[in-house]
Amino acid sequence: KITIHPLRNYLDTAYVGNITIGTPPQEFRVVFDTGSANLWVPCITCTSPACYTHNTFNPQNSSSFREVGSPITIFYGSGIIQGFLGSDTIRIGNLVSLKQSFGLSQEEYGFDGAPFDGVLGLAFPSISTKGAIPIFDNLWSQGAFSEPVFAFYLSKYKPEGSVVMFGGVDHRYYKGELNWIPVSQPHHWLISMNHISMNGNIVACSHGCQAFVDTGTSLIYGPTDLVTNINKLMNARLENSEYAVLCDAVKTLPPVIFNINGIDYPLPPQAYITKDKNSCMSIFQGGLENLSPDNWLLGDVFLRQYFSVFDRKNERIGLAPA
Amino acid sequence: CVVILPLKKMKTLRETLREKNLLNNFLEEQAYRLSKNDS
Repeated sequence: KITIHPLRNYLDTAYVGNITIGTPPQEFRVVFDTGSANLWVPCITCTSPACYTHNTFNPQNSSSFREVGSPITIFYGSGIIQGFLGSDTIRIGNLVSLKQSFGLSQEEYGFDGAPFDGVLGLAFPSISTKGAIPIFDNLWSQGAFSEPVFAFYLSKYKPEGSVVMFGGVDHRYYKGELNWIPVSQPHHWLISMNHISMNGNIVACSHGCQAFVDTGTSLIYGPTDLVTNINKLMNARLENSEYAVLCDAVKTLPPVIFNINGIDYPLPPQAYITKDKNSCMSIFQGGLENLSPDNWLLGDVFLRQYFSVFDRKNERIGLAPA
Repeated sequence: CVVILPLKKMKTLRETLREKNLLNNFLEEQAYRLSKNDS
């Protein structure tokens, strides 16, 4: 069974949390990824270089482990994992998912140096590997939530302070009202976007487009020609495969405004320009046309500005200023 | 009954590669690998 998640690009993955698997618990650092639906961690038998620098799961040390056995292959934008399915008790904070199926990778390509051991997918079950019920669905069916929602607050300034919450929304993490946007199809967390503008001019997505709301990547991706246009409008120049801007431009550039469901979501230059030592880079990245000419990907840069709620029951996403 | 789990912001692989001046090589290699995958 092959599952493809072309969007997930671990190069820019930044926010990780801890989960435990098995009895007694073995701890892993995972990405809570709304762009995919599978949970996997490296297996102790994995011999790929990436597995030597990450925590690996030892099934023999867990009394609650059951081998499902089905082989899995998951393709990501910049890597592949291959392995088999198992089942065990998985803990996320106080949540306990019993008989939770998950992937154990035996081979990993392209994950060397990634700041996480595995991925915990939070997309819809329709894009999960056959036979592997996503952890959110398993917890939901086990009655773990009063409301089948999860939400992200991504801190702007500190490495700590970011949270993912399950089963409801803590209103202290956002200002004003949540604006609800229906998902375009119940497979990915994909929403319709009306347009993208700067200085009152539409600069991309002029006839509407689709946007993945993806916690598994940190930047904003779009079709190369449109992204190049946005980068040119901010006088960015290509330097070593990245668009560099003058750091002083942060004071003068306008916000980039994403209009979603008729509501403007401004992204200020302080958010879309990142400073790294003495250079400043635009976070707008091209290359998404391989997937579809009309798709954008809103990653952590966007989600740091906007608290996000993912409502599985009503198949909608809520956004409000963080 | 909201369960809140802390997340930590890690240095991304892009930032690490950029620091070591290896980003360009990585992106070129990745583009080559992806073009092979596409075909």
